[in-house]
Amino acid sequence: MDNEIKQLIVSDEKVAHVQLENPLDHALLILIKSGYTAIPVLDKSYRVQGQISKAHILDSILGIERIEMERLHDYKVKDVMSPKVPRMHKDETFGKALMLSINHPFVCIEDHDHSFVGILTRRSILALIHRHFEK
Amino acid sequence: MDNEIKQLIVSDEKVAHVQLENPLDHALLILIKSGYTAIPVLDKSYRVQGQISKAHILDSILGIERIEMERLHDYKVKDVMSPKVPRMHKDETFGKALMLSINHPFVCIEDHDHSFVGILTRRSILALIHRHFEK
Ligand SMILES: Nc1ncnc2c1ncn2[C@@H]1O[C@@H]2COP(=O)(O)O[C@H]3[C@@H](O)[C@H](n4cnc5c(N)ncnc54)O[C@@H]3COP(=O)(O)O[C@H]2[C@H]1O
Ligand SMILES: Nc1ncnc2c1ncn2[C@@H]1O[C@@H]2COP(=O)(O)O[C@H]3[C@@H](O)[C@H](n4cnc5c(N)ncnc54)O[C@@H]3COP(=O)(O)O[C@H]2[C@H]1O
Repeated sequence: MDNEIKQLIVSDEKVAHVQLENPLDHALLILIKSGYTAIPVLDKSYRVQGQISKAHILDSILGIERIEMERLHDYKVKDVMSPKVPRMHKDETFGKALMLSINHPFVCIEDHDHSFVGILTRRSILALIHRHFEK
Repeated sequence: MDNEIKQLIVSDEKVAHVQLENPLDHALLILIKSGYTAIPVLDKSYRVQGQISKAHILDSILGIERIEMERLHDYKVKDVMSPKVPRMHKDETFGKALMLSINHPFVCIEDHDHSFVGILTRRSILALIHRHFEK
């Protein structure tokens, strides 16, 4: 199983993501439309800076009784996102990807210059293991 | 690896869950407080009927511009939940749990009379595989 992780990667153009400076109403729209729980946050030089989820956005602005939707535009992604997101290099082993996926639904994959290459999901790791398990 | 799944199960008293007839404001509170993306929905005889997530609740009442929080109490969990949730019997094999976890973050575990025993999470499956992988 210690083969390359390259063929498991969801490549960057298929990954829903936002930028640090995006307003929160834009980020909420991307999260709702994509249907994903959490997505990566990139900076202008295409490097991963963290992740953001619907829960982050809702927690940050949950006013008493009602969510003030009109305040969403005044905040930016970087104001509420989590800087903690697992990352690894595209040439590292499957064992490392497996270890990181224990506590994280997805792992960000980077190039030698730390630019974003894509993500590795628990689903793709479990599907590979199941194929080996059945043999 | 084809050992019992019993020691991997998160037992029912540790699983955040709601009932079919609970109002949606109660369900949203449980989801936000627990921090979980989706949780099981049980009926009065403690059988799994589906699952509900914050996205289900937000999608169902997302009015134009603002989420009408006061309407939440008028709906019930059964009105917006998803009836699709993977389930298996507590005596079934690890292979079946692995297969189901490919496309589902958690699997509901049932007894011989279909009563709820607990859930099996991707995390516990990945942790077990990693332990075997390292040997
Ligand atoms: N549109 C869809 N079609 C089919 N199945 C879907 C789906 N959306 C969600 N799922 C299923 O639900 C799991 C959990 O998704 P979630 O959005 O919570 O959590 C996701 C999401 O936060 C992130 N993710 C996955 N694909 C992504 C993408 N293309 N762009 C951005 N984030 C992604 O990685 C987490 C783990 O993904 P993973 O595939 O292991 O696990 C997914 C997948 O098995
Ligand atoms: N309070 C916490 N402490 C430590 N880690 C946490 C955590 N909350 C979430 N995580 C981490 O994030 C993963 C995704 O959680 P999520 O809530 O999207 O998705 C969860 C949630 O929908 C459900 N779940 C897990 N434990 C639950 C429980 N005690 N009650 C109800 N639902 C639970 O099963 C899904 C998969 O759980 P899994 O453990 O494989 O994977 C978890 C775990 O690795």
